[in-house]
Amino acid sequence: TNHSLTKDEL
Amino acid sequence: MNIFRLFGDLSHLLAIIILLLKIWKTRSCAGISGKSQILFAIVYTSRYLDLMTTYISAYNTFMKIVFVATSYATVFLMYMKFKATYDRNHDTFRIEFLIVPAVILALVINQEFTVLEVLWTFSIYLESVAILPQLFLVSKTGEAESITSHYLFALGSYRALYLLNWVYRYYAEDHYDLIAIVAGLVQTVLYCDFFYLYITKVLKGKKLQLPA
Repeated sequence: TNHSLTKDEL
Repeated sequence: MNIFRLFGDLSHLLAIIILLLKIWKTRSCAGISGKSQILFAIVYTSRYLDLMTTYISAYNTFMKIVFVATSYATVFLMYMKFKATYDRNHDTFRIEFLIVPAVILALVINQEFTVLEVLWTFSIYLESVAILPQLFLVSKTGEAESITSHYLFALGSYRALYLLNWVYRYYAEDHYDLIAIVAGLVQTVLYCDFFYLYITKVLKGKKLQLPA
């Protein structure tokens, strides 16, 4: 799982 | 971007618009917790610091700026422009009881011990409980105007839709973030009682009134 993917959420 | 996330974001945006319109049109912020609005301003400020460091998309940048700007605008309207209408006697929740544990938890449970990462994690934890002063105010006065109920419903739906988004991303993209998921679950659970009252009362045209 890539944590930075969640950062593209708001 | 999947449909759950899009509708989650739109629901969040709708909540903010409803709140600002309510305050602006009625020239009053009665029934709204300034404490919750301060917490939201802190949440967006600490979460969107990455606006300075990372570019993701025009949509992402636009929404982040809107969320930060409107949260400050709301606090300004409540504490400055329409200060006289602010329900300060009922808005007595102590926000340090939410901020301090969120800080400690973010320092202990995070993905990476860096300033930006800890602040991001803090904002996720704080957001999950930021609505408590508002729910406390509603329970203290025993009622909420319909427009305030619509605001709360839109705001609560946003994280519930994000939960569906995370379920979708887990299966479709093999992606999950446990910190966001657990905090999102807590956040949504806090609204459950309100959701029940909203569906059984407000949608049937009645005012949201808590049982005596």
